[in-house]
Amino acid sequence: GLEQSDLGSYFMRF
Amino acid sequence: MLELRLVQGSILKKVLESIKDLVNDANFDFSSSGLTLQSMDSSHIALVALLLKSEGFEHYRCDRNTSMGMNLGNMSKMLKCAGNDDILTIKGDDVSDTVTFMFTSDLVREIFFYKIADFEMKLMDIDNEHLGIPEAEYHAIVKMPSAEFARICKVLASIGDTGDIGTANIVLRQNTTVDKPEDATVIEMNEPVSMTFALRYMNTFTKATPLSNTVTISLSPDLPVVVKYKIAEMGYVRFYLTPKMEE
Repeated sequence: GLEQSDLGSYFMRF
Repeated sequence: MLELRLVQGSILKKVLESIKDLVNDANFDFSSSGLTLQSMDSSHIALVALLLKSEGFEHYRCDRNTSMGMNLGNMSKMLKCAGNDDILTIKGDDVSDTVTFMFTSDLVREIFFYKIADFEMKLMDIDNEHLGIPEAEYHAIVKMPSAEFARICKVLASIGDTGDIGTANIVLRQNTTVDKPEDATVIEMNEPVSMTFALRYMNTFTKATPLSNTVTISLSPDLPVVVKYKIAEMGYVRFYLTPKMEE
């Protein structure tokens, strides 16, 4: 199935 | 000392309506350059970023950078007390844990009904995680009428994503032969791109439609989609959403 990743895997957290 | 006056107070009302279903509590960050907000939804797959530049305010005073945590549902309730033509003033200070919203009706047009209303709202401590969002090159950027985008999202969501009742296929072509520039659909494509997104979130983003006649959708296969509503003369509301991908 299709899954959605956390935004943190695309953008840097700070 | 913080004091901001927005002649078109309805702009902030519309901003609140566009983000309150996505985010419950958020920090409003005030600096001399303007008001910003960045917050993820509780599942951390969607993010809203707001900018209202200081130049867009009739009066803007922010002596030092301040962050105010607000419950957006409560803020929306208070802003609903303002008439659509009211002038909105936001006041805060360093010592109290409240923010004041003041609504004044237009003195020129409503001289016999001059009204001042003020609402004090409690602030809250919010542990807000910030994300660094770099400028990116997108494979495709679509600029189109915001109402049309909202209609497409609504129709697709009503048909559903299970395939139970059938399938829907909508093709949007570039169309620049229009009377008004805001009615145009402009597709800038550097490379073909095919992505899948949760319509439920897209539909939530379209709550920002009253803020702008047009919407810009930026797509790249390795990045969250950006759905941007420009707020004339002031800034923008941007929504980011991670794509659905095969695991």
